[in-house]
Formats: sequence, C-alpha cells, structure tokens
Amino acid sequence: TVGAVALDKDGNLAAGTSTGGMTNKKWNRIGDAPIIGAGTYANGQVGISATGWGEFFIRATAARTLAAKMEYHNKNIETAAEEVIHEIEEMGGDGGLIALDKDGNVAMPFNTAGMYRGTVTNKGEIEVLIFK
Amino acid sequence: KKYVMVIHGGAGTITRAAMTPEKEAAYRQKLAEALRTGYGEIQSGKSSVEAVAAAITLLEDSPLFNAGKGSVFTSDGQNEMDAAIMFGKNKSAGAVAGVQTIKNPIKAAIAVMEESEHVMLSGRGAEKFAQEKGLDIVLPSYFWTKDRWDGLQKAKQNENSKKTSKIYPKNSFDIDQKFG
Repeated sequence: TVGAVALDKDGNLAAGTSTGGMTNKKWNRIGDAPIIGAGTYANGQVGISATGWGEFFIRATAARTLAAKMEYHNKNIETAAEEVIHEIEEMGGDGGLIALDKDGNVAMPFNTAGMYRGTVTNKGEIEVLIFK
Repeated sequence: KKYVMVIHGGAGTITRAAMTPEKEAAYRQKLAEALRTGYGEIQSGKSSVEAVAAAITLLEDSPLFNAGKGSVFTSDGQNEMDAAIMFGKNKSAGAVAGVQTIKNPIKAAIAVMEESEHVMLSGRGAEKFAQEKGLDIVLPSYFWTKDRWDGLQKAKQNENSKKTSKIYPKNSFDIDQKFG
C-alpha cells in the first residue's frame, strides 16, 4: 500500500491511497484503502492515508475518527493520530497512518516493525524513514 | 517546520535483517523521488490533488511497493487493486476497488471524483469507466513480478502447513499476510 497527503499553495489538502491488497487474498476481499473514512480521508483541516490490517481500519473508521478528534475535541494532529493507532491496537489490529493538517503539521504513527514514510517541507527539505 | 507533503509506502514486518543495504537504498531513493515529484507540483502552483497523484503514480510504477506494478497476488494468482482520493476543499472523493487492468489505479480514483457523480466504482465496471476516460489499460501480465509471485507461493505453503498442523489457532494470519 502507498499513500500521500499534500497541502497546496491555496491551503487545500488532498489525501490518496493505492494498494495491491493482501497476498493470497480470496473472495474479492476489499481492505480499508478505497473506503473513504477508513483508509483515506481529507477535509479542510486534515488529510489522512492509512496502511495496515485493513479490517481493523474499516471497523475503527480510522481516517474519519482522526479528523473527528481534531474537529470536535480540538485535539492536535499528533494526539489524534496516536489515539487512533492505539485504539486499533486495542482491537487487535496493527499498521500505521500518515496525516498532514492545514497548518503543515504531520503525524506518522505505526505499531508494526516498520513503515516506509517520508516528508517534505515548504522549503524542500526531504526526510525518508523506514524503521522506528 | 511547515510540511507540505507526507507519504507512506506501507507498514508491516519490515525487519532490518531482511533489508539488505541495496534494497534499503532503493526504497529510500524511490520515496525521496516521490517527495520531490509531489513538491515540484506544489511549487508550480498545482493543486494538492495533482501533487498526490504525481507522487502516488510514481510509487505505483515501481515494483518495490504493493500498489500498481508491485501489487501482490490474490489466491487465484491475479492482481486486484484498490485506490481512493479525497479533496479537503469540498470533500469530493473518488475510489476504485478490485481492478486488474488499470495501470495507475489512483488516476482512476481521481477520474471517478472529477468526472462522475459517484464515489466508488468496482471491478469490470470501474475498468470500463477508466477506459472510457482514456486512462492507460494494460494486460494483467504487466503487474507480474517474481518477488510477489514467490510471495504467493510461500503464503500458500504456509496455508497448507497450517491445515495439516494443529498448532495454529483456526484463523490466525501470518504477520506478513496482513499487509499484502
């Protein structure tokens, strides 16, 4: 699974996710990636793209829940993102997500051994990470 | 710091042991290239949708990641892909699910968002829609890669050994089965 969240010069956010699904998948199983509000979501405040054990991200409505924590509870992106991954872990699932808000703050929590991830600032500074 | 783009290439059992220096360098290089590509779009005044599309298309075209070209195989040896996009400005959204012949599923999701009144299309209908919108349609063989094919054989062997052995709980997934 791959994903990206971008903030353009007009201050608009977009979030996208694309996946090949699960090895040895049966019965046309669909994961969270294409489900808006589960693996992919964006509003005027924050954009999210998730990757992991899709069934848990669907049941947790992970991407929308993160946005709702910011919208209704005024939580910052880091807190909201960590709480969502923690809730998924409590349910028995694992994976990670990336999130970017309208002010240019990011969060990239995950509870697996690693997550391929990267960021770029408005000045073009690039950082790529793989492990914890 | 003010960030303008963040990307991921999947989460899971990425262990230092399995990651050779060459492989790690290849992953880092491709992720950095995707960030530069998306950043370039933003700097030239393009929308965040175009920046996301540019970065994800580059990752879909790489065999390194489980999306597009590097997609894993289903149990019956096919590649079945999904993608979604959402634009925060007006909460418009598009998605495709279970497609097998669209070279860049993220572009199909964007076409659904911008050129249809729907949010999600699936299967053969989504492929027909993508073709009508002029997106690249490829033969399923385009997505074949040896790494992923070998991954499917390994998953099947594990599955068979589970069937014969009593030690696994009924529906336990191997860790690497969960992330595709």
